[in-house]
Amino acid sequence: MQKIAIAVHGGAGTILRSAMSPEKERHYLNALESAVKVGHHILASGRTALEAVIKTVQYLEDEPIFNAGKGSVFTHEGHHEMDAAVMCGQTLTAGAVAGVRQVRNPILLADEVRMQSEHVLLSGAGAEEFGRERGLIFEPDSYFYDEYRYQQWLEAQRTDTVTLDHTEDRKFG
Amino acid sequence: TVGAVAVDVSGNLAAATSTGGMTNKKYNRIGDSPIIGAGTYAANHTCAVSCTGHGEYFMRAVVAYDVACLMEYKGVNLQQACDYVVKDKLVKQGGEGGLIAVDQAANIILSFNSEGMYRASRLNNESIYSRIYKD
Repeated sequence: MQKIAIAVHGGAGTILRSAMSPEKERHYLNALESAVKVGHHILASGRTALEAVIKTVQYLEDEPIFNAGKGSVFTHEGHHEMDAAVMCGQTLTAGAVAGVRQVRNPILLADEVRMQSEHVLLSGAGAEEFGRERGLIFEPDSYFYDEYRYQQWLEAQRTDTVTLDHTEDRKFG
Repeated sequence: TVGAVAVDVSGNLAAATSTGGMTNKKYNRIGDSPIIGAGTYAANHTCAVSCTGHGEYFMRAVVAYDVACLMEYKGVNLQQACDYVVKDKLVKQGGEGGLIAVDQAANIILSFNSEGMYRASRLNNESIYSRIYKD
């Protein structure tokens, strides 16, 4: 009998143990486990891997502790630019978006590109226009504001560096 | 960056990745996440892969497709393919990060060369595995 399986990630990097309290660690693990439950429930119901990964990533995008969707970091200009992609192994169809702003769930926009366009990757204002035509939900900048991300950005601006998420002691100038 | 990979009851694979990029990035920089084959890839009979880390390295190494190619062309299993790409090839090039992958037989690989990777998985009705740091 075919087994079902799902795996998720919420980013990688130099995650400092010294900056991780037990409560914070439990919070991250709870969020990851909840995401797995979303996808596993879909798979256990006999639905597709494609639906499982989209709904799981959508869940993670709505979780502000991860750098995606609502939890996206600040750009140099103080905006939030998001990228997303999805690919179906059965059909080899793929959709992706890059540098989109104010889209609540970029993964849903990527899937719209996959399903409803003849293209694979749309970017910037054009991708946003496509998203509006497809009726996706857009949010004001305030939806993406997070005080911790803002402080990260101020520090990066002060030191003129570009930083990976979860990598607090290494910077790329 | 967040991502998910899965195999369903019909043996079909899928991968998805989403990211908010890098703090303080300029010039509309784009990383590997939306690049099919670099940060995200799903094949028909080999594997589905979602990556996270320093995107420029993942793009140059075409990481996600590389894992699938190693399986398809060289016949290695998912574990061997992921270990080679993440812990050998990427490390030699200075790329930090990791990936999650699953194959048609529902083997799950959570591989990274950094201090940690926020990760979790579940196979069938087994209990959920979740970790941040290396085991």
